[in-house]
Amino acid sequence: KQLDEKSLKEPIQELIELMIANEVAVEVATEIGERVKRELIEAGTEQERFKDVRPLLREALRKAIKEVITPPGGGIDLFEEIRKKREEGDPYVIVMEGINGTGKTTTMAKLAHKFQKAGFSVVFAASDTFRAGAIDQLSKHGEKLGIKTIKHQQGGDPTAVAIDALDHAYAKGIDVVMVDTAGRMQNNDNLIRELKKVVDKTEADMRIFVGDSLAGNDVIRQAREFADRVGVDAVIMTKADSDVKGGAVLSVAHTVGKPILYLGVGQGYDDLQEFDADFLVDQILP
Amino acid sequence: SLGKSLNSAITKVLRRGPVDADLIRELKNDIFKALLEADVEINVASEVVNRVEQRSLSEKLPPGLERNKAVINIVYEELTKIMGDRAYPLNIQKGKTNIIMVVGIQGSGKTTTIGKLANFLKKQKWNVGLVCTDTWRPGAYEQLLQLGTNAGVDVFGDPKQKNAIKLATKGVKEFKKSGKDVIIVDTAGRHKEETELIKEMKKLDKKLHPDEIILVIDGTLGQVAKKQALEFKKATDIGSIIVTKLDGTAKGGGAISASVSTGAPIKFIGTGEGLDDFEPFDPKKFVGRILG
Ligand SMILES: Nc1nc2c(ncn2[C@@H]2O[C@H](COP(=O)(O)OP(=O)(O)OP(=O)(O)O)[C@@H](O)[C@H]2O)c(=O)[nH]1
Ligand SMILES: Nc1nc2c(ncn2[C@@H]2O[C@H](COP(=O)(O)OP(=O)(O)OP(=O)(O)O)[C@@H](O)[C@H]2O)c(=O)[nH]1
Ligand SMILES: [Mg+2]
Ligand SMILES: [Mg+2]
Repeated sequence: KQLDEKSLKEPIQELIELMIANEVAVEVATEIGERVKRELIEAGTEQERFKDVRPLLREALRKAIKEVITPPGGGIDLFEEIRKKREEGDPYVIVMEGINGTGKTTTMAKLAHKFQKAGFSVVFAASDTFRAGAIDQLSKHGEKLGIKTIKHQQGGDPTAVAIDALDHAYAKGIDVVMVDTAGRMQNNDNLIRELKKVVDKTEADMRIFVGDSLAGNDVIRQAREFADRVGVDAVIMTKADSDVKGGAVLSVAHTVGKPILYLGVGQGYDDLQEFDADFLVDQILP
Repeated sequence: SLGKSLNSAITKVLRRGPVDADLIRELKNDIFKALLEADVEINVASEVVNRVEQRSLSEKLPPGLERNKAVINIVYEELTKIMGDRAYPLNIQKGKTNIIMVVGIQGSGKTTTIGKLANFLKKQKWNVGLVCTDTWRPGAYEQLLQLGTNAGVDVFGDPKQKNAIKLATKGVKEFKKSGKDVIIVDTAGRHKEETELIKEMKKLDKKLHPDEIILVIDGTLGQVAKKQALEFKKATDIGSIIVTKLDGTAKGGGAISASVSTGAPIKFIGTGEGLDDFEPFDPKKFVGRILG
């Protein structure tokens, strides 16, 4: 007989709650669950009488989740993008963005380490000119990695630092300019405007939203605002080494529709892991 | 906002006439969804709505629109009940050297919060000293030094020393000598999977015998808050919680879940990056934030 609202309502609700328990934002779990239910009904899907609808529903949901976290154009090949820019004689500009404490500075250092291993040259822009110890923190990473950090006075203009680093890259033929920015709440209009200025004036090639895998429903509000008001080209979710199922990754992917570049899996320079979509689906809906 | 969705849920259900079990169940599901959206842990949320359902069915509710208010009040009461109904002070006493140890997950806001707490206590005439024992994060000492200096308190640290325990004992010793009556010890961020770091935290606890261990929790923390907090509680006797980043849009349900499950009361909240963005916890105000 055909699947209908009555036969699917409770089973889909169970799966939505399972996704929520596995850290997916309520809005995202509900949207994906309701959409799958609707599609099964509209497709006139049939099933033997008295057969349990749950396995079929689960499989359809897993497929839907996989689609959300697999971007339509395929991923981004960062190394290829950097090479293309180098051929045009321009440095590749990356700006890290996100709310306070998600791991932007540490992630930037990890990425820089990857670029160096691939043979690219990097310069850091210490555009977090606000937070106590921010310039120190980035400079110390720079020293450890052998990367120059362009910095101004604390309290200086973040955009000026980024432009200074860009000039330095042109002068010295540096392949990648990496701009570290201060954490900011997405509902702080002044700080969002400040970040937009950095992105616009440097004509950033890659705006990376850095999100915390431990975050709950707020992560979609963060991702949405940064994507709408500043722009996001790709995502890195950090702290995936902590005991998380990874629902937050799905929430962000669903909200911004951009590729998940990497997962941060620790505090060391090598702790950046390629994102595995199948693994995440198994975590969220085993 | 949660408040809007909660209010409309209650209005829609109760406008439909006499209260019956089906209506209350529908309301219960809407409240459950609203609490989950506020990041309240799923089991904590279902306990709360079960009690709301029970009370709404067994208590004599007033007629008409007053019924709305009565149910909202029950939700409000059940939430404040799990938050603790009053503000608890820090476990520090004048006339002795008090040691406060601050722990929490990476990036939750420990170092920034310590600056704020130092500023708060100094204004209350405590003689405060800060000790940096974070040997992992580049620039950790410089960060605490700047915050402490802004708050007008002394800061002890030694970026060359890689042993957190040695830093803690040396810092406490020096500050005891110089007559501090509150010493706040900053620690490196850690989560429960990092067994070596959890071990280090236990060792610090044993060495310092803190009068209070504060768990700093990021206001954006989601469903994992409860199990993370329980692990911290298992390792060290968490006395209280400070919730940060509530100037953003997070509702703080994770912190509530952490407090409920560990029994550690929330004592302060962080509402920004500045030294004064710091308030003693007010359970009624917090529930008001969750309910919009
Ligand atoms: N376990 C773990 N810790 C991480 C990871 N990424 C970052 N961290 C830690 O999280 C903390 C915060 O990292 P930062 O790089 O300072 O974060 P941020 O976003 O730059 O912070 P603000 O600039 O203050 O907004 C540090 O202790 C990092 O070591 C990760 O993937 N796993
Ligand atoms: N907006 C806002 N930002 C906050 C608040 N509390 C802390 N922060 C910011 O959050 C970020 C992380 O704060 P830290 O104090 O470095 O966090 P931490 O727990 O010491 O980090 P680790 O030592 O790396 O584990 C910084 O950018 C702080 O300024 C708050 O209440 N509101
Ligand atoms: Mg930073
Ligand atoms: Mg710190």
